[in-house]
Amino acid sequence: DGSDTDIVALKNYMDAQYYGEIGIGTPPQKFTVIFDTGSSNLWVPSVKCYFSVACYVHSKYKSSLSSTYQKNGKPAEIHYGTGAISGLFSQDYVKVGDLVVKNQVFIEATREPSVTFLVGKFDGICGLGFQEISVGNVVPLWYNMISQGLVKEPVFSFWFNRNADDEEGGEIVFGGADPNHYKGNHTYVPITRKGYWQFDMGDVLIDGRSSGICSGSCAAIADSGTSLIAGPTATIAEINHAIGASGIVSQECKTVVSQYGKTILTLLLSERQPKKICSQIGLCAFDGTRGVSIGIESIVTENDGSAVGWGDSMCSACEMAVVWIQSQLKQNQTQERILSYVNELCDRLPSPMGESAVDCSRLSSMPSVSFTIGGKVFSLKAEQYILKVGDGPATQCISGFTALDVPPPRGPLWILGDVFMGAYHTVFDYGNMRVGFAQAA
Amino acid sequence: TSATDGLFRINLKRRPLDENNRIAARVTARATESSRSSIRKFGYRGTSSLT
Repeated sequence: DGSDTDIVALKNYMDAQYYGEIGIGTPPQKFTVIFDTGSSNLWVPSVKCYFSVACYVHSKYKSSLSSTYQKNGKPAEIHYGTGAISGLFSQDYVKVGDLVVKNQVFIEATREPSVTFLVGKFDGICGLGFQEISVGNVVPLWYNMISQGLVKEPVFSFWFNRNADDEEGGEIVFGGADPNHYKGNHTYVPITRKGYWQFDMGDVLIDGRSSGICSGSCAAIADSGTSLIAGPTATIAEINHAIGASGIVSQECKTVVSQYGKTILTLLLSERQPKKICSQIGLCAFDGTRGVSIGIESIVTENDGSAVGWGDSMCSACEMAVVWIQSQLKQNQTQERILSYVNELCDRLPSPMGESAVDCSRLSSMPSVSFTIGGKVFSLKAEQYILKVGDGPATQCISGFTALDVPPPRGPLWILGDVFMGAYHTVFDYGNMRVGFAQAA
Repeated sequence: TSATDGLFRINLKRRPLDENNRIAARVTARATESSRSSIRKFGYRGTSSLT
């Protein structure tokens, strides 16, 4: 429903790099699809798609060629943040590896207007999420695999090969996990919100130090359909600062630091409730649990007499400053150093869902970024969270982190995409409603 | 794929990140941001549901 929009909007199929082959119909018509744990529908382009260029450059399903096709005909539409598809529901056999899933309802897409689907090397998407987020409440392919007794164990697992030199891209295993592709035991955490493969995650550490925002707890989703790791802007700005990634300069952020930085520090030192500080200094209202924007446009006059306006972003900037200052205080930094550091962080704020470039020659000096899951620390080295684009002297390095802000109670939320799942072999255990991570091999 | 051990393996292909898909991603991101602004402006709550 509408409340899920923020999360679906994250899906960045443009960068999703791992895809496999399935067959639909009898005889099977082949399609390349992304196996996506962040959605729950299966869709492929339809031969009845006439007005979208994307359909002309991808394989298309033709029901008349299939002896097992059954008409459904209900209209369907899925809105992703990076595009939308629409079409009709149909029903047919779906071949996944050696498995044949009978009577699977899927979407024949007749419109794919987004450039995302035009440029994508994949034809469609195979959702491996829960039925709760399935458009049209369609029974997902994975559910039918289980109910039709095709797999012994209700478990599937992902291995992404992050070695760019290898031809093999990775492997999805239905029915269990391949011991050749992980080391040691998996650490399992329970699913906390059925729909997505969502679980509770602890602190995020930068070079072993707490970044603050998840020191209580954060929600996280294991999402094979997203390339990068997405998390709260405040933490991504800290990571950007630590790895030297470029950011956008936020005037609101700098204003909060210069005008209210000392006050925030004083209030934190006097052990006021951190969540109430921004409302106490008048930048946010307080809704009982956290600061919320007061929705007032403020106008200040610059020295040259020009008027500068700012809006609700002052509240967000203040809340970030509180988290940063609090985290620095815990590290016993001096007040002067804290304010200087926080001011520097304002220069490192990431563009929402944007990419950040870093200096390739500095990889060896970049810190590890770690995620606490099930009480264990899962670290990523720079080589694991920096993506390289191009070859030789033209190589560019892109940070594997991007910003996504989901407010409480659903957030703060982290999306652990391929960058994380590449480092850690991931088991999706439907039978026990849990997700497990182990070092990938 | 092989089912001898009860595991059904599907090989995945990998697409390296390249300049073309990055440019396309930026175009899409801008379009998304613009549509989000419209949603906010008109107070529309988008849905991902059966039409």
